[in-house]
Amino acid sequence: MPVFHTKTIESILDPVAQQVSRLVILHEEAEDGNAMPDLERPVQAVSRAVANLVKVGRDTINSSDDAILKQDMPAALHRVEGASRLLEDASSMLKHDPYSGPARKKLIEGSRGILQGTSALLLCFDESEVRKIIRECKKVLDYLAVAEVIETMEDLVQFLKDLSPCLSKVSREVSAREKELTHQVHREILVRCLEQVKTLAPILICSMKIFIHIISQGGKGADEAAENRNYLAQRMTDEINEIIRVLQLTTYDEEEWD
Amino acid sequence: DPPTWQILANHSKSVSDSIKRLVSSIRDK
Repeated sequence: MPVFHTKTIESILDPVAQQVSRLVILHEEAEDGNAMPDLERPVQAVSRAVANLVKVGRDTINSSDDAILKQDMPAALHRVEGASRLLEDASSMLKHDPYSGPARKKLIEGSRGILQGTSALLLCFDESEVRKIIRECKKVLDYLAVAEVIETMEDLVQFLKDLSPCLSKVSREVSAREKELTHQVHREILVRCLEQVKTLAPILICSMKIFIHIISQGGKGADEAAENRNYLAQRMTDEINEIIRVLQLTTYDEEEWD
Repeated sequence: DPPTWQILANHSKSVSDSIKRLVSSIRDK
């Protein structure tokens, strides 16, 4: 089970997670009484980097119209800032006493906090981006819902003009998202569902054309044609709903993360 | 929103790199 949700997040945080693990080991090894070096400069570098990240985070919150992001991201920023202060405290304590046990604990707590806070921040923004994809998916669902009221060729042409760009956008964005995910099974589901949607779309349009033709000729078989059209619309709806469901899944194993 | 994502990712990477340097500093000394 992958620990990080997407490849981008993994590439940023996995090296840090490994370093924090090493720090914990170093701390345990140092229980025999080795003096900690002066960490003022590297800790100041962390503080500067954190300050820049927090500023960018605040700008993101202010410029976003996503209410959930506006609600969740401040906590992540707060976590990172608090962790940075722990590192500064640890550095200051170690300057006075290089053997200080509490200072070493703060060092580890601070490093972990940076990792967790940064992860929370990136996940928060990532979820916001996923919500945008889902909004586009829901537009397709809205169009599919009106398929059954299309009864003229003019309406069908307009339906197609409206649906096509929407469907293209969903296809592009879901495909890009699938490549980013670290969870293999979720990726496979998205690929499969997207293929189904692409296969069903032209068949649905065809079935709508057949229905319109039959009712315009006043011929028999309108009910069957309508049933066929509705079946195909429902199939596409189910696939889009499955895409929405999988997009909202997280992949990380909470125990492994802890 | 690729531009915003890129900025966030870059700054997160800077934080990650600074933590890595901190830990390396402890280990090396």
